[in-house]
Amino acid sequence: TETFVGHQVLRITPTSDEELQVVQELQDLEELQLDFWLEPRGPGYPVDVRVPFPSLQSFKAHLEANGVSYSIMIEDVQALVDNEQTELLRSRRQ
Amino acid sequence: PLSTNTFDYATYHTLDEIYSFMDLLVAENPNLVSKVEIGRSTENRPLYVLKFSKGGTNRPAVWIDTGIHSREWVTQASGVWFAKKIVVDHENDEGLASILDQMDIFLEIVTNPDGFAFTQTQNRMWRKTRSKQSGSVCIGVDPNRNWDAGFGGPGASRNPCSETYHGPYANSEPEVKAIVDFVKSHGNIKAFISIHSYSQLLLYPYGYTRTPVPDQKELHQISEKAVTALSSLYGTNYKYGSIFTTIYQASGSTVDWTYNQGIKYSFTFELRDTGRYGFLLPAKQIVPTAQETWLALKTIMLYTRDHLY
Repeated sequence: TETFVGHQVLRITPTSDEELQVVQELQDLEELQLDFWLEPRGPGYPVDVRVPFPSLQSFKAHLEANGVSYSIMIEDVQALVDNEQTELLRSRRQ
Repeated sequence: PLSTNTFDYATYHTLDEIYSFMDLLVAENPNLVSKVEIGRSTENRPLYVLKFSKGGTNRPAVWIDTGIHSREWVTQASGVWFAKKIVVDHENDEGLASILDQMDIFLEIVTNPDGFAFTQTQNRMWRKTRSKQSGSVCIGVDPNRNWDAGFGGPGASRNPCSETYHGPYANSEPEVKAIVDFVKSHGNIKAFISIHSYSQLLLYPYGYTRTPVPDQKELHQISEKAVTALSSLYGTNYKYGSIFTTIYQASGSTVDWTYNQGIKYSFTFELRDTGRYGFLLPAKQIVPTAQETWLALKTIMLYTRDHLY
């Protein structure tokens, strides 16, 4: 089973075409294993991306180096998945 | 549970539990609900559609599907809730009763069962089908890029490892082909609603081109009514518009194909939320999400009933 320990979902809201391009360039880097929950649409629209732990540092550094601000939507994906599983098991027991 | 009255609608369920729910619902309501198998998935799971009908043959119909992207769990859970709602309200809700007096409703709750089973066992974040791609180690096709509408154009990926991979050819996915064949053989579907999550949007064609559909004005008006009804319950804020202008270019999408088949009232929903939990929406939000969405669905179905073509 795939686990998501340390994976974070970041929310990026590009404010310009240049910033949008920075995000779109990252989209093509397969080795980062990025999972776009909300795809890049245009300046002003949020982009949500699940970033695996091994890619997190370099991904954030790249955004910061290009002046692209971001926020953390989900601190640890695995924690939410575990929550969900616990709920599922509890309701099944009931 | 011995009956659909004791079924827990406020939690997520496994594929088997949802299939058992369907059988219970049919057994409890033989004069209203039947189960149709429209095909088999890549891994040979049955593709079940619930039919809600008061009789007649080949009557005008509404199609609703959920779960085409398997990780969007709130959609399958909402589909289960819709099924029960139709049964509970089919006589005492005047609007719904009048819809069923004239039309049938088809509801496919688990449109991508292989992907859904995979999210329950191997990878909660799985979105695509589970078909194998010759020449690639990557698995699966995005079933919302595999339809024969602008297929393979910008707004989908030709890379089998991409989440938006369009597949080797249009309708390559049996989960898509089964719906295509059903829609063509039925021939009298008047509204087609495909339900996704998240980002709280109500979308209509086109996605593959910026060109507005001929019925754009009418679809926009219907969307406004439907979103107003949805928001009236809990104030959930939706945006609406064409796929291309509201989100991005997406080729090979479901409702572009259904619209081009002549099904004028073709819509896609993107349910809760706007970006706190995303695909991991807590189970306690299932019922409120389904309740508010139902108001929008009823608005679209009532409009269709009054504007049959």
